[in-house]
Amino acid sequence: AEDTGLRVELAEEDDCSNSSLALRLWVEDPKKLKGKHKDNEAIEFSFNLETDTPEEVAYEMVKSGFFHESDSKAVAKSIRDRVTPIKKTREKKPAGC
Amino acid sequence: SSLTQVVHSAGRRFIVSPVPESRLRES
Repeated sequence: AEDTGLRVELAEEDDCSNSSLALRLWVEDPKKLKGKHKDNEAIEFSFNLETDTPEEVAYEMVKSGFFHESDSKAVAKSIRDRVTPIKKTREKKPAGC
Repeated sequence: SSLTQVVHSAGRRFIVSPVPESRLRES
């Protein structure tokens, strides 16, 4: 878990076949979050590298009641920290992973 | 499984399931 206390990992192997990734996010260090959240529950979701933004997904997670508004920035940051390296890898090696 | 819950928000699907025990031990 980065300094956000949240862990984001690939829920499925990234085969570069399309722009969507399956990601899984969960709370690894509850002390680092400000608001209420669901402990010991992983949230799996798809993230489209071309159309989605981490902020938008974080907002939807707050709206769905998974996290408190005060933690949406941390959720967005943990998603961004995971998807940015994948985006960069794909830009360097468009021929696929 | 009964432990998995699906939530939809703005057209996005979130699948909520217990964090695998092995991952919790890592933390």
